Amino acid sequence: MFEAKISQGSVLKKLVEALKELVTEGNIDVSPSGMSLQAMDSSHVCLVSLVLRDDGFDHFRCDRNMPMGIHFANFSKILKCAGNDDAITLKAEDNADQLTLMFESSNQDRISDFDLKLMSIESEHLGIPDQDYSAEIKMPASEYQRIVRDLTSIGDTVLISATKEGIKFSTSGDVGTANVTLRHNTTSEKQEEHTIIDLKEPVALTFALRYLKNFSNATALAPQVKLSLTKDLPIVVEYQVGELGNIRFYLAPKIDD
Amino acid sequence: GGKQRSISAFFKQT
Repeated sequence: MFEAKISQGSVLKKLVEALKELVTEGNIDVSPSGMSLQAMDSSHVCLVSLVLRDDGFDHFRCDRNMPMGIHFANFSKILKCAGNDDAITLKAEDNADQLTLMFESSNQDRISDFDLKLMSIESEHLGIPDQDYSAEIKMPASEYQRIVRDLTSIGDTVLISATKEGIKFSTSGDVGTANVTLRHNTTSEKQEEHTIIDLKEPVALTFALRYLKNFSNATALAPQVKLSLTKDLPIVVEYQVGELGNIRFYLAPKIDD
Repeated sequence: GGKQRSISAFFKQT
């Protein structure tokens, strides 16, 4: 059987809110080492990879590896019934066709349970190699959200260029043009306000803004976001989910015709 | 503008 308890249930709520616009359905794979998900959006342009480690949960037990086919809009409907301060326990029997979610209020005076129907989903699994990137940029998640939101109102695609001057986001459209440059900045006493640019070589890539904006639905999960760029490869937009794991979004670059 | 390739073109199936 599978059983996982997370006392900070709001994390699970935020994770599903981060995913549900991008991914309709997917297999959450459970194993003794934790929970993971790999899923593409419907146009197969981007990939989301979620890893939640067993030791990040308050309790975790999984006797047998199994995929749990989840419809994320339905998962979200049930998680919306959990209070923000509730503890959430997930339970499933081996080869079950449903996932039980139990919500406990923080003073344990209210307990509710819901069953989510599971689906059988055929999915391909992609091997994502660990690699060095030409540029890695850490910035406040709220800053990333602001940039992609602002630029989406101006254009459809963004040129992201990382140089020793900083990281520049450029777009253009019917309205005109826009450029936002962030410089390396570690002056704040608060680490989450730092912008850290780790540049091995200059790189410039073009991406569809609507996906980058969609990734910012994960903003509530982490104070910082990390962007990783290498020529001709997908950008990685990564949010650390506390001690629990991380969520990474991969988006293929636009290539000139 | 520009072409948009499928994300799966960048990674190997396992």
